[in-house]
Amino acid sequence: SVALVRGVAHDTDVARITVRAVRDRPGLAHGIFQPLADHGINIDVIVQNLSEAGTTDISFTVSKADMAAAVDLVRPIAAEIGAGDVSADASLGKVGIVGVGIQSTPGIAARAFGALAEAGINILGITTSEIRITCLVAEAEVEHAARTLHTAFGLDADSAQ
Amino acid sequence: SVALVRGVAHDTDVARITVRAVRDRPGLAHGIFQPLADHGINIDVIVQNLSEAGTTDISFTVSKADMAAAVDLVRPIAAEIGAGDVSADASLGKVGIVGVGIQSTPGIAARAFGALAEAGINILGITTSEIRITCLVAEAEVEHAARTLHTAFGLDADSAQ
Ligand SMILES: C[C@@H](O)[C@H](N)C(=O)O
Ligand SMILES: C[C@@H](O)[C@H](N)C(=O)O
Repeated sequence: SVALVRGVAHDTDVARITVRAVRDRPGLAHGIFQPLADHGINIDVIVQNLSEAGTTDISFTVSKADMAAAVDLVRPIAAEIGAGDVSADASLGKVGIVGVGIQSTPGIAARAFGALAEAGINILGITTSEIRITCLVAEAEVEHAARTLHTAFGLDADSAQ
Repeated sequence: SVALVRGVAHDTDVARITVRAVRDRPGLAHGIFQPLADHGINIDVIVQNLSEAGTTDISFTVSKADMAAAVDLVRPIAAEIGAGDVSADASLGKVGIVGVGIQSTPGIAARAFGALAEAGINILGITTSEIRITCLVAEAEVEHAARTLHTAFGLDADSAQ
């Protein structure tokens, strides 16, 4: 079935925190996220890619208001578990396309990435799910990226938030 | 509102392909995914984390049957765009929890990671969306991981596929 792209979602209240070089052994992701949960920090997107030489980076996004508290919690943990640096960036935003069957239709992601490329917008992070393809972009580009995706998918002015 | 974890989804028909060291400039993600779309390769999860020294790894998952074709398409592209190695791994599976409000409730991800940690299951990749937290684990662990998450979230024997 062809994906029905229903809308473009965007959000500028995004900060990404990255813990570099987390050892790829059971329990370390839990070690990072349990204290954040205990302090009621609301985590949005979590990303871990393939490890290399036994470690991998783990990133997560929070609201800009929570960034400092999250970094203060995670820095000592990273040291404790022998991970690398913790970095934080609030100059980000999220933009993405939303719709049923997005993931199972070849070409949707390529069209979204192509549209952003043509607009000269750099993709700073990617995550997907059955109904969404989400890109992190520079905060200053979020509006431009959202408009670009609207045009690329022939959507009207309304957008899913 | 408290997340309602409705079920545990799992899938062993997963292969992950990783393109290392993709330059972090507009257009390169499109360069990787357009040929895959042109050949009708169905991409499931796409993951890009924070770049380091101007490059970042991009991973994506396909069905095991599509892995070889996807690698054959992506290897020459990676060379063309000056990226690093392309690696592929079919010994993987996906397991995750599904439910409304999962992402917006602190502690759900930590509980999932904690349960897998306690069971000694290593998390090989993470992606999240509003309604899902998905972990890549070794294929041999998928059943064990699914049972572990069922127990951790007090679910009955049914599961969302
Ligand atoms: C890196 C981290 O995810 C680790 N593999 C774990 O299971 O906790
Ligand atoms: C790495 C890749 O995503 C690149 N930043 C792009 O926009 O295509």
